[in-house]
This record gives sequence, structure tokens and C-alpha cells, in this order.
Amino acid sequence: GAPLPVLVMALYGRMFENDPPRLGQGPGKLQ
Amino acid sequence: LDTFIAAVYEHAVIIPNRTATPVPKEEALLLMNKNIDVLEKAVKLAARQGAHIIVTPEDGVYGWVFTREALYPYLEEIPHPEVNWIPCKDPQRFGYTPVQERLSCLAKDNSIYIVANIGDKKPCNASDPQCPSDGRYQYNTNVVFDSEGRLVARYHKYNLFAPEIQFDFPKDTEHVTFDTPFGKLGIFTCFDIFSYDPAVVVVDELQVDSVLYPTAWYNTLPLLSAAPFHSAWARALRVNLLSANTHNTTMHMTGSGIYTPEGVKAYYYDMETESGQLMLSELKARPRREPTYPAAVDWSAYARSVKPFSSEQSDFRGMIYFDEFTFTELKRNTGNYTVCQKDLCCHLTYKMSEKRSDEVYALGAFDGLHMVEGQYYLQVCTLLKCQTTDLRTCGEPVGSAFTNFEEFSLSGTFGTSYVFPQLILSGSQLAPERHYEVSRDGRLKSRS
Repeated sequence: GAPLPVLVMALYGRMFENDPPRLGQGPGKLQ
Repeated sequence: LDTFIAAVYEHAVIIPNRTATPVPKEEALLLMNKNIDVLEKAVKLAARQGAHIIVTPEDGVYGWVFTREALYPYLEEIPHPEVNWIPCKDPQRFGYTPVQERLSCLAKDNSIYIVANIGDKKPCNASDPQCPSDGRYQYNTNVVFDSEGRLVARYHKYNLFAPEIQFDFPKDTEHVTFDTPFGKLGIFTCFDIFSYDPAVVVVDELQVDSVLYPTAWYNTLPLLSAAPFHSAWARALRVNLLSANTHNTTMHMTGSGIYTPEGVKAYYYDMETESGQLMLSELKARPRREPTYPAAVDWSAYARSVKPFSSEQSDFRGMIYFDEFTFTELKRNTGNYTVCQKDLCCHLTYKMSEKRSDEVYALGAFDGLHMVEGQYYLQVCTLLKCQTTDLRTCGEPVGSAFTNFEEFSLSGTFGTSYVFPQLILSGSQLAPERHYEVSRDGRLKSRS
């Protein structure tokens, strides 16, 4: 592989089991 | 069909003037037809090149600058696909629906599936305790018309983004999937991609082959830019993802693509011009059945098998988009580093071509609840270039890098099996798969 001019490298993990029921958009919006 | 030709159109949306009061219905339709005129050119071009389906962006027909009241004249009654309706043949069946009629005729006349994002309205009254005071629900809605012009899918966006005050939340999540000659398709919208429900559900539980994904995504480096995030999601979920983004350089909106479990088939990123862009690519209709279908990754296997690299240097804190990371600086041209935060330890082995004095890199870890513009739990390991040589700028957006990495291996002790691997090069370009790989034990590593 050629040398790479890296800006960002990331392993972005999502822990779904801990999430609120809806990805929170402020309490006022929830029905 | 074993393969099919997918098209995605990044559309520079013609946006109406900001107004708090509703414009006349005729004016709203005029604006929407201007956008559909542009989409029509892309549809015809894609059809001429043999595309079976074209995906267009979220808000692609009327934009995103609305109050709740001002949006109303742009909305139509969109029925459930079970009514088996071809608006092009029976335009009056559900009231005044000129946009659906035009999209349906476009699909039928060009024999192509069309995915678009428009607005649905549903009247309600006091018998419904949740009915808004103005007597209707307004939904951000994806629609799909098949090559005969039939409405085959309708999806109401579940995870609205904070500024989308013009729309209502649907009462429940909708898992919208439908079968086609080129595989089982699923559909959701923009911010939904951060969710388990519907995003992971349609892939892991309902086993779709491809996801149709209209989005209006503004890029936020270093970790939340459209093309890197969406291509990483497709690899992690091992599914085709047809992502059509809006194009608006003022809003940093660009980054569309056709992504597969093995990598990027086509993508577009343009912060220089205001023009739209059509992309096409031939895809496997059912990737799971292919011998090349990637095996599942055990994202923490490697990181849990190695001892943390000891380091005499101290960690430091830095913010990435409101999340406080724990960082450690890469001081030499080669090395092994470990940085930890709560339950997550990130390991990095790397070799630079040379250690530049004018560029500083850091390895960062985050384990916690992201709280801005939505709340969701993250575990992130990242290697990034700091904005300046001042360590306090680590995590700030950076556009270019001149430090070349000859070798690298990044891994983490993740507590989740949903890990999206991103690799962004100078100029926000995606790294070609020939330069890196994701090993089965969870390392994002250079191909030596």
C-alpha cells in the first residue's frame, strides 16, 4: 500500500442498548 | 436479477424564500416543479444508462427552510402503498396530488424506480389526544414509485433532527421494506442512520439487501462527514447503501455515494461548485449470497488480546463536537500507543514516512453519551491530525494533511458489535480499499 496522507482514522462504535427510546430531539418534541 | 444498476443524484436544491406565513399552493407547486425539472434530467440520464433505480435527496423537492405553518402548502396526502395506486393513471384518487402524479409519471415513462422525499399530511381532530392544535400531522416522508409508476413504499422519518420543527414524529417506528426483481430493499432517512430502530432493524432483522437513503447531511469533521460515515456504516452493517445527499456548499452539504459491504463503488464530494451530480454503479442484488460477502468482525478480539502499550507521556483532554475525548500525542515517526476512557482502550501501531514538525497527530478515545442534536451512546477510537501544533486544537476540524502514514493498525476494546470504520485522507477524500483493510479481529489496518 502507498503511504497515505491521513486526516482522520476512526472506529466509531454505537452502544444501542443504552440509547433513549428516540434519539433525543428535546422533550418538547416527543409526543 | 443477480446484479442491478443503481443511481444516486446529489441535488443542489432550489430553496424557497424564508417566510413565516404559507405561500399560495400555486407558488409552492411552482417551486417544487423547478426542483423536479432538475431531478427529471437526472432520471432520464440514469434511465438511458440502464439504471433500475435512482435515489434523490431528503428535502430535495422543497428544501428545509420552513416554519410548521409555511410548510403546509407543500404537503400532499400520501396513502399507504397497500392501496395499490399509480398516481400517473389515477391522479385524482387521493385529492390534489400533483407532485406524486409527476413523480409517478417520471418513473413510468422512464421505466425506473424513483426514490424521493416529500411531505405527507394527515388530518386529525380532538378525538386524538396527540393531534396538533392546527388539526393535522406533517411528516417528512420518503416515497418510492416502481417502474410502472406505482407507489410501492412510504416511510415517515422517525428520528427527526433537532431543527426539523416543521414536522411531527410518527407515533411508532415504521420498518419499510419491499421486494423488487433486484433484491429486498429497505428505506430510512438521514438522522435515522444513528439509530438501532429502524436502521439496524431493517438490515439485521428484516435482512434487506440494499438500503435507500435520502439525506440532507451537513458535514462536521472530523467524525461526522457524510461520505466517510455512510460508507463506514454500509461496511459495518454489510449491506448496499444508496445515499443521495443535498448539495449546498454554504451549509457544508455534499457527500453522496453508492456503498457496498466490500467498499465504496462510487462517491462524490464537492465543496467547490454548486452543481448537482449523478452517480451510477452496478451492484450485487443480494450481497449475502455472494462468495465475497465479508465475514462478521469481532471488533474487540485483537484489542483484548494485547497488553496496553505503556507510555511515559500523560494523556490530555480535548473536545470533538461536544464530546470530551481522552487523547495522547504521537511524538515520533513510529510507535505503539494505548489510550483509555472508562471501559474503552484504543491501541495504535503506526509508522509515518517522516515526522513533520508542522503537523501534530493524536490518538483519542471516547466512551459515553453524545448529547448534542440527539442523544446516543458512543465508543470511539480515533487517530486524527490536530488543527495546529497546539494540543488544545486536537479535535477541531482540519481540511488537509501532509504527513504520510506507511503503516497503521487501530483497534479498541469495544463493548458493541456495531463499529463503523472510517479512513479519511487529506481533502476529505475516502481511502481506496486497496490501501487498507478491516481484519476479522477488529483492526483497521494498512495493507502492507
